[in-house]
Amino acid sequence: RLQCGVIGLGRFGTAVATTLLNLGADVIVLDKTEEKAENFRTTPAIAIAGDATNELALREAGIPNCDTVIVAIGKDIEASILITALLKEMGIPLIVAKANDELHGRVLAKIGAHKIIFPERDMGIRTAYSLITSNILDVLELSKDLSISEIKTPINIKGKTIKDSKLRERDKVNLLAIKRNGKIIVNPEPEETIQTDDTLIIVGKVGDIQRIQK
Amino acid sequence: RLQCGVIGLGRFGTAVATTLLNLGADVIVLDKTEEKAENFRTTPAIAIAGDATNELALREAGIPNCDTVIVAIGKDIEASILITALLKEMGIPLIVAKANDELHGRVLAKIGAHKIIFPERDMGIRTAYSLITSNILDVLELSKDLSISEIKTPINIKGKTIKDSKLRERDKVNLLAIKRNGKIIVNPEPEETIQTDDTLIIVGKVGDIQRIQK
Ligand SMILES: Nc1ncnc2c1ncn2[C@@H]1O[C@H](COP(=O)(O)OP(=O)(O)OP(=O)(O)O)[C@@H](O)[C@H]1O
Ligand SMILES: Nc1ncnc2c1ncn2[C@@H]1O[C@H](COP(=O)(O)OP(=O)(O)OP(=O)(O)O)[C@@H](O)[C@H]1O
Repeated sequence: RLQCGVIGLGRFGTAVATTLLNLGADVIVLDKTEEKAENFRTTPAIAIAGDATNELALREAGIPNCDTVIVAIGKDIEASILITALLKEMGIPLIVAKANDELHGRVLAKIGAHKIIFPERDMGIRTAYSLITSNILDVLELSKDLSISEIKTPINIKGKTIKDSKLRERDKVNLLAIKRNGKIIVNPEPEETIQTDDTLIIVGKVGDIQRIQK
Repeated sequence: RLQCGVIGLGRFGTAVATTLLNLGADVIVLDKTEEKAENFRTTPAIAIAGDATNELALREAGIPNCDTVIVAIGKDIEASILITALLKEMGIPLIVAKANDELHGRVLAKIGAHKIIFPERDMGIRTAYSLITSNILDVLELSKDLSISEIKTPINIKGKTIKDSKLRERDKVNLLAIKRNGKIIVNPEPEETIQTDDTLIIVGKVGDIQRIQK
C-alpha cells in the first residue's frame, strides 16, 4: 500500500488527499490550520495540525516514512519552498509540489521537487483540448473494459517488427505508440523494429494487458 | 473553425486561450487589465481590453458571435456570475465557467453556465490518480500530440473492412474501437466490416484526426 503525505489542505490538497484515500492509499494530512486537519478526522487519514516548515512537526506527523509527499501550498511560496527543501533532505522518494507560477515551479524543481503541478495552467490546457476534440477519458469511460498502459518491451518481441510481434493477433492489444529515448512515435508503421529499451504504449482490455505484463 | 471567446487572462484563461490558438480555433480574449490583453497582441487572437460586466464591451469585442465562451475569472465571484448571466442572455451556445469553490460553481450552473471547471480540485484528483495507476492521461500527456476522438464513419469507408479502409496507412489514425448499437468492439479484427451507422473511436495526432473529420 502506498504511503502518502499531503501537506496543505486547500482545494488542491484536499482533492489529492480525498482521492488517494478513495484509491486505497494510506494518507497522512498535515495543515497548520486546525479546522482543516479536523475535516479529515472522520476519514481513515492520519490528520495532524502543525507547521510543516518545522522539521519536528514533519517528523512527529510521520512524514519521513512516506513514499510520496505532496506539497499543496500555493499562496505561501516561501513555505512551499522551505518544506520542499526539508522533504528533499529527508530523502522522500517522490516529492510532488504545486506551483503558483512558472518561476515558483523552477525554484521548486531546483530544490528537489520531482514533479511540479500547475493546476490552473494544466486545467486550462485540458479544457481547451476538450472543446476541440472529444476528451479521451470521456471516450474511454464509455468502455470500462478498455485500458491503456505503458509496458517494458516483452523479451519475446525484442528485435521484431511490429507486424511480426503479433501483439494484435496473439495478445489482443493495440500498439498505440512506442516510447524511445524520451520521444514518442505515434501509430508506428508495421515495419518498425521494436528495440530492446523501447517502452510500448498499448491499449486493450484490462485482462489482456495484465496478461502481457506477466 | 471554432469561434471562441476567453474572458479573463489569469493562469487558467491564458492557458485556455493559448491552447485554443495552437489547436487552430479563432479566439477573442477580453480582460479589463490592458497589460493582459497586450500580451496577446502578438498572437492571432483578437485581444481587447475591457470590462466584461459591461454588455457593450462584450458586444464590441465580438463575443456574441462566439460558439463557446470561457469565463476564466476566479477571485471576483460577483463579476464571473454577472458575466455568465450576460452570456446566457446573449444565447451563447456553450458557456464554460471556472469556479472558485462548490457554492460558486452551483450558482454559475444555475444562472446558465453549461460546464463548470474546478482547476485545483480537478488537478488534485488527477494528481492522485497518476500516483496510484499508470494513468491514461499521463501517458497521453507524454504525447501532447496524441488525441482520441469518436467520429461518424466517413462515407468513403462505409461497407469496407477495416483493412481495406486504410485508416492507418492513408489517414494515419489508429482504430481503437467501433461503437455499434451502443456496444463497443475493442481492437476489432482487420476483417471486420465497417457499417454505415458505426461510430469509430480513433487515436492519432490532433491534426490527422481533424483532417478526417472534414
Ligand atoms: N507552513 C505551513 N504548514 C502547514 N500547512 C500550511 C502551511 N502554510 C500554509 N498551509 C496550509 O496550506 C493550505 C493551502 O494553502 P494556500 O491557501 O496558500 O494554497 P492555495 O494554493 O491557495 O490552495 P488551493 O489548493 O485551494 O489553490 C491552507 O489550508 C494552509 O493552512
Ligand atoms: N469584469 C472583468 N472584465 C474583464 N476581465 C476581468 C474582470 N474581472 C477580472 N478580470 C480579469 O480576469 C483575470 C483573472 O482574474 P483572477 O485573477 O480573479 O482569476 P484567478 O481565478 O485568480 O486566475 P487564475 O486563472 O490565475 O487562477 C485578471 O486578469 C483580471 O484582470
